[in-house]
This record gives sequence, C-alpha cells and structure tokens, in this order.
Amino acid sequence: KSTQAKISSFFGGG
Amino acid sequence: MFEARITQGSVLKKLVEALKELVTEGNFDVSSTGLTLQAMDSSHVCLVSLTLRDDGFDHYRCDRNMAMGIHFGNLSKILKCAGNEDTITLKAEDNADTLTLMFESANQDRISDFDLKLMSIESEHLGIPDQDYSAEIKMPSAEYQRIVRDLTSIGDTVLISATKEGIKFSTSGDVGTANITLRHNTTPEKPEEQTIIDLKEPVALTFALRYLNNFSKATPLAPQVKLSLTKDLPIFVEYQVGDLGNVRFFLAPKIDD
Repeated sequence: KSTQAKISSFFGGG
Repeated sequence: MFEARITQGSVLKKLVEALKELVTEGNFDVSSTGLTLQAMDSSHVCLVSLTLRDDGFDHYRCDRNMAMGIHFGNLSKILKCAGNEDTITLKAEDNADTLTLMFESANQDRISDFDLKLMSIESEHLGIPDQDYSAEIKMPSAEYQRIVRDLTSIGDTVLISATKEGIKFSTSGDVGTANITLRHNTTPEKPEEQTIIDLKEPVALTFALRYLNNFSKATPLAPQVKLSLTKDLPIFVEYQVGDLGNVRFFLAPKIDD
C-alpha cells in the first residue's frame, strides 16, 4: 500500500 | 497598464488547453520581465509553474506588477473564439477587473475583442528549490504522451525506474502488467526525436498515472519533454515553449506505508 504525498510537503511556502 | 502581443496566438490557445483541466483557477502574475503562473491542482498533489518571458512576446509592456485572477475554463471559452493564425493581444488597465483579449486575423480583415472577468484569488506561493536530479531524461513529447496514455489503460500508478539499462515505466492492474523501457538513443538525425538519459545515480519512484497523463496535454507545445527524478522528491516534467518560456509540472510521489 502507498499513500499519495502532497506537493506542499516538499516545497516550502514563500 | 499591461499589454502583451503575440503573433502566434495558437501558442496561448494550446497553453490554456494544457492547463485548464489540472488547474481551474490561478493568478497570472505580470511584471516588467514577463508573465508567470503558479497553481496547484484541487487535491494539492501537483504544481504547475508557467513562465512567459517579456522578450518572447512581439510586444510587451507592464507598468506595474499585477496579479490577474483567471478562471481557466472561462479563458479557454474565449480563446476558442480566436483563429489558429490570429495575433492575440492581452490588455489590462492597472487594477482592472477585466482582461481584454484582442484577436486579429492574419490579413487584418477581422478584429474581435473579448473581456474576461477577473477573479480575486488567494494563492499560496510555494518555493521550488533549485536542485540536481539523480536522473534527467529528454525524450520526444509524443513518446511520453504515448507511454502514459498506454499505461493509464492498464493501471493507476507507474513505477519509473532509471538505471544504466534505461528508463523503465511499469504498472499493473486488473488486466495484468506492463513494462515499457526506453533506451538512450541519439541516432535520429533530428534532435527532437532523440532520447537522452543523463543518469547520476539509479532512482525509482512511484506516481499516479492520472496526473502524468494530464501533463501530456502540453504535448502540442513542444517536440521534447524533460523528466527529472530524485529519490523521495516530486517528478519534474518540463516543456520548453519555443523562445517564449516554459511550462513545468511537479508531481508528489506515492510513498510506501
């Protein structure tokens, strides 16, 4: 089983 | 005021068709250096970044920075009214609540203008780090489109593995399994038909095919596409739009529980 990661967990807010 | 004119209006039509299903709305950020857009899909799994440089337009003027909130479905409706050979001019006054699109036919015998209502969109800007990738693959954009389309008919996710042997796309589903391997191939005379694999270290990542398939809607914009992969990071899919700029897609990986 795998989970879909969110893009914001890789690229910080700025 | 803002004014941007492009003789090859079909490029704008193709751009909006490429983005409209992935992102329903977003801000066109205009400044003296060009037009940019950064937007996430509704589930916040992928990010689209569009850059159109000022010098890529036939005429470009922007007196002050503005964020123009665009509903892409509505912009698409208007751009469908432009002919493929039309010159398109985008115009907006400072702090305007509409964006004017003017279409001129190639022989100047038909001129039309449409006003698109702008929206106020709160958008979170993400910082995309500059980084070195473990594997970079340049391939014909039509080949990428075919691979993701074919695999989407078999499975929901794809394992992309880059090794010395080449780049392998694997999926499985109810009907069975599929593996497609591409090898480094610089024999075609035309550079846009070549496949170039630049591998620093082997890498394997899993992604949702639905999004990779959606990115391939940008195929009409560029003969080549570049995929960049690094362990545990989003895949980066890039289309160069001639001298005008680029469209970049980032998709977060599936992570094993």
